[in-house]
Amino acid sequence: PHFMIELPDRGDALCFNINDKPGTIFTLVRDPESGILVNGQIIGDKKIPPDGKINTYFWRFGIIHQTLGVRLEVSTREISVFQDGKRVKLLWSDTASLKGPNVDLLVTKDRSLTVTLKDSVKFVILLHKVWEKHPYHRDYLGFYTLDSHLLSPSVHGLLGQFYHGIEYEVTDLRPGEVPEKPDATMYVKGQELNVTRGWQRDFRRDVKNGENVPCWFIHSNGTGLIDGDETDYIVSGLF
Amino acid sequence: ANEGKVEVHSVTVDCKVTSRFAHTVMTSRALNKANSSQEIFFEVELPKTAFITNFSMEIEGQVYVGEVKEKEKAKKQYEKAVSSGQTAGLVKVSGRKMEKFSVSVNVAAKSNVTFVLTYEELLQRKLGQYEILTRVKPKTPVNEFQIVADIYEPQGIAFIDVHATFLSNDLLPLVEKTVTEKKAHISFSPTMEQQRTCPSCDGTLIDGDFIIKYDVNRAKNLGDIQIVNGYFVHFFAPPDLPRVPKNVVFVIDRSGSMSGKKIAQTREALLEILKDLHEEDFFALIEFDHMVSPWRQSLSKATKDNVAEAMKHVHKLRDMGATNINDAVLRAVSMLVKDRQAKRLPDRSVDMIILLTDGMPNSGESNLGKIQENVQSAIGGNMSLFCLGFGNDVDYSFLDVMSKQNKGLARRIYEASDATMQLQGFYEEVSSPLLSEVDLRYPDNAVEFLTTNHFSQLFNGSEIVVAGRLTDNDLDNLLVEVFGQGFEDDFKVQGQASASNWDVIYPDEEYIFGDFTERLWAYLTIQQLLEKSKSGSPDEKVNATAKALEMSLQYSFVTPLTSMVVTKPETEDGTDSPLIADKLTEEQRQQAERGQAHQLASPALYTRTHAYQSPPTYFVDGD
Repeated sequence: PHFMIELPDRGDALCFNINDKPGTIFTLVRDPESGILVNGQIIGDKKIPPDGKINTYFWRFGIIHQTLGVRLEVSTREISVFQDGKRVKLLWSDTASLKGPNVDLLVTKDRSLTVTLKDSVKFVILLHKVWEKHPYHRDYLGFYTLDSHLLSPSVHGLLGQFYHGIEYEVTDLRPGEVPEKPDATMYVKGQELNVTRGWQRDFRRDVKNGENVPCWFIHSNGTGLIDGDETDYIVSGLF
Repeated sequence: ANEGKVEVHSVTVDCKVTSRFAHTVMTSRALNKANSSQEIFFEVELPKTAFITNFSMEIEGQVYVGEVKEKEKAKKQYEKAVSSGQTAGLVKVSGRKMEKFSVSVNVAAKSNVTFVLTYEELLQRKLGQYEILTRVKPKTPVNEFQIVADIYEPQGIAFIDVHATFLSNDLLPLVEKTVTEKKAHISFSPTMEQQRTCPSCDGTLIDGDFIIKYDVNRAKNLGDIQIVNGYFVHFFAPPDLPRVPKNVVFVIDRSGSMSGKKIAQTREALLEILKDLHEEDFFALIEFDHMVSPWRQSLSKATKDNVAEAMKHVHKLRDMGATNINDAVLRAVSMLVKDRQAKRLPDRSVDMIILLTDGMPNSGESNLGKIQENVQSAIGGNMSLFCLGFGNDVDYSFLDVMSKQNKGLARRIYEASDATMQLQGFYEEVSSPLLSEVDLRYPDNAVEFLTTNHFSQLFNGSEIVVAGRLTDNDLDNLLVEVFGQGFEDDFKVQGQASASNWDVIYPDEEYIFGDFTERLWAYLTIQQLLEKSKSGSPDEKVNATAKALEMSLQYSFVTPLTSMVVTKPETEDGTDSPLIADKLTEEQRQQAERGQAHQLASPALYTRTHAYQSPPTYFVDGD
């Protein structure tokens, strides 16, 4: 999956990929103070493509808001909401909305799920439907944080650690391997990284084609940009 | 470049066709053997029906990749470079079927350069076959020369023929052809020695056209529907349909400009065409200059006697006078209308007018827009108008638009020794309607962004293609209906199409098919939008142009609305010399042939812009 940190104040964005074995579960957001946790599990393609590159994607997210007592499990197949010991199941094939005292859900048929957790966070999960008989690819999900300003300063996770901004400098722009993707040096978190100008796609407005967002790409699973390395974010269960 | 100082290491043409959609990659690698830098040229010819989708150059380990941009913006952006003559990319007309793409780059001493050009096209079925045409002119023998074509046709391959204009008896056995039920592999890879004109000569035998012709097994009734990756394509050309009789009026320009060869060739072609008329057809001849002279006042049945009489008349065809297209075509329309009203023509028959002209109207109504308006209003959607534009003086776009406004099509006839054959060939294509008013229908709730699904006629030897996007990716069965008017009965079929499992059809292949159905759909949609941008209402024209541009950019097609821009390496004086490749329209091709060189120009790095929205977003998604 590709991660994108958009920084509108700077008119810039940072991006990196995280890949691991299919089945791995990563923590995307963890805020111990508000009791919010977002974990995601990745899957791979149906078989190894001719180029031998194994792509992984998120296919299942587990979301908990302990204080509000809400638990959500969103997969490419269905959406389940657990609250007060009750389970509500929603299908991607229906357009539906669910308004509760603590949580609002809006499903746009076969496309997106918008979740608003009261006084804490708003995010949208996109469903990428792939042709069922595609020999390699399968359905997958995207996770977009829309509003996170109410989360505590201790929020962390692969996405969460960036919710309160990030300081960095980019200098020494130089030709890269391809002319449109120059390399540069990034100073971030006390380290000096070789980064590459590139693009990754934001699928919110156009779920099929996406829109290219220029960004500084941090190589090797975001090493140097993320705290620790990607294995520090691996957990054993979805909740 | 500088013969002897450049060594061409390889020239390869790799063509993959999947369900008529051809993807061709031409690669050429050369070495500058000289002790100083020199300009190396890469010139290739591609079919004019193809869209370039990619071009790249690798020089001294650096890859320069082309980018498709909006043509007008690119032009404005690089006006300065254009005006100072720093342009490099050039697209030229090359014969009737091809256009030439050429670039040149400065390559350092002892360095390599690799050029890669990719283009795509939907092969059109004409006279019962598809044709893949590759033109090769490597100029000198090449270490590695290879043409490879892989054709995947799930409907099954009915026949496949390969020939080349340069194939001698020695080279012929080198063409390898492996054909199985649904797949064909063709390769031609002569060694350097085999390429030479004689054992110690530097000349090469390889110079000309390499042509692959094939047809697929025609699917009965409903046709063939392929569903891949959320898109579908429907090929419709059922076998064994009886032809529908036609009522055809030939409107022949005999004005002064037709004098000499043109009038002689027209005479010759008409004599052959008349011979080919079926006895159940009706026909008429109307000659015109500034006067309109019908052979007879109404259409005649194509009996042997009538045809013989008409041929006698055609022998007397002579050039004279000015050109009054308006009155001539209107006369043809009124003749067909009157004969219909008088019930002199069979109920189930198709009415068509074939106009042959070589010049601009200069007698009677000469305002082109007004003529189009008059003709469209007189025809009222009740007959088809086919136009043949003979030579370079005719305004082809005028004829093209007028035909399309009236359910027909236009064709250019090139002034050459084979003009008679060209005229006959066109007639042969349109002379056998099998069905009229063909409608291909799909459930509204299952498909979207459908390409044109209504066709005035289906001609023998051609094929109707409709593509669209499925709204449901998991759809297993697509309900399809086809309606049309046949000779004796209405044609009506209904059925269900399902997604095929390509792993089963081609078990030994890696997943090579990718998004070809989507690209086929995009190619077809863009072609149709470009047509609409010429002949629709003002609003339609604007919308069609905007949509065609958007899709050309999205799918990276070099169409008449976009340009492929490559930034070349800096030259020794430190200036960037960008290059640009455009797509010519038929009008531009004609202009170019008239001697107005069509030079296209320039540009540099392009920065994509993205509208950032506040507040910030943090996301994770698929690569």
